[in-house]
Amino acid sequence: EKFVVHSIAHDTGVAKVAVLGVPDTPGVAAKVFVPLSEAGVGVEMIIQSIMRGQVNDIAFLVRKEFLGEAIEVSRRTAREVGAQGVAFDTEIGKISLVGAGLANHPEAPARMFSILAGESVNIDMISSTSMAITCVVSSADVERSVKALHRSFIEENPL
Amino acid sequence: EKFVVHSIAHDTGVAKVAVLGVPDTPGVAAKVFVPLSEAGVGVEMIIQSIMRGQVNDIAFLVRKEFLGEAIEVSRRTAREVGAQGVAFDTEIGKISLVGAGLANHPEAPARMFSILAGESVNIDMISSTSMAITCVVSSADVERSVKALHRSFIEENPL
Ligand SMILES: C[C@@H](O)[C@H](N)C(=O)O
Ligand SMILES: C[C@@H](O)[C@H](N)C(=O)O
Repeated sequence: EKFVVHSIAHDTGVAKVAVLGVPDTPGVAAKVFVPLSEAGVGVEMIIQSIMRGQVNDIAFLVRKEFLGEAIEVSRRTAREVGAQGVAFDTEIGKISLVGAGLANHPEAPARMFSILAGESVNIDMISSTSMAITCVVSSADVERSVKALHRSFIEENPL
Repeated sequence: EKFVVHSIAHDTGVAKVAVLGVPDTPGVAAKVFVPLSEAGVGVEMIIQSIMRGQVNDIAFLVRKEFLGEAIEVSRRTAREVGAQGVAFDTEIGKISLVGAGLANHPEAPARMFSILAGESVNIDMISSTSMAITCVVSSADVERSVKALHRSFIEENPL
């Protein structure tokens, strides 16, 4: 019997960077990520939601050791494209529900978010695919979040 | 020799829904997705970026056939949590660069976004993992975007 959720993963070796209030026009995402690539800064969990007004925010995670470089490069880009600025946060972690077919199982994100709510954990960023639902939370909340998710999805009530 | 980018995927059978201006406090994401799950509405590409002020937007994709149900459920939730409202769009498609180890290859998103910029395609939403970089664009832009990405990443300059 194939489980939809296989495992819970977590990673506190990441930091968040966000370029805020970028013009929402073609070419801007390229302007953000080309210099990062040229600087050899690996990027994970790129997230851009829908625009607000004519601007958008582009957020991404980097390994903590690349944060300084990522901020420096991003500030230069922000000036060039007329963005509002650059925000960053090192006190974060990412938690992933890992599995398969999650797009056909809405109970997976529903339960994951309910469990985090039950732990009074605020969800900072969310990104999902058919194979993983990833939440960014405060690093202080990672341990108990992972424990609670593991208890429900792996131990007590496998999905 | 293992390629980092294996293929280009696309899907125009999706519609976008966004619950706008939700309070950014624990339990809100659960309030959005539990009713959708109870209504049997599958959700893909959930995206929530960093908050702005004390509010955030939660966007997600559904198969087009579930859009009506998703909007109805989401509007009820929006009222309950004091959100600003619900936006939706059917004239979209998602395009994915599919591969492996993409978090260590920042040239992949840099090139993907540059190619879309070269086609004057505006990128509406972005979500990435180590295995895929997915962009939401207007449905009218999907065909030429996929062609251009395929020409570069698969035919002419495999990564
Ligand atoms: C905001 C940014 O993604 C912009 N829409 C672009 O296409 O590059
Ligand atoms: C916005 C929403 O994700 C909220 N932060 C929550 O934790 O539920």
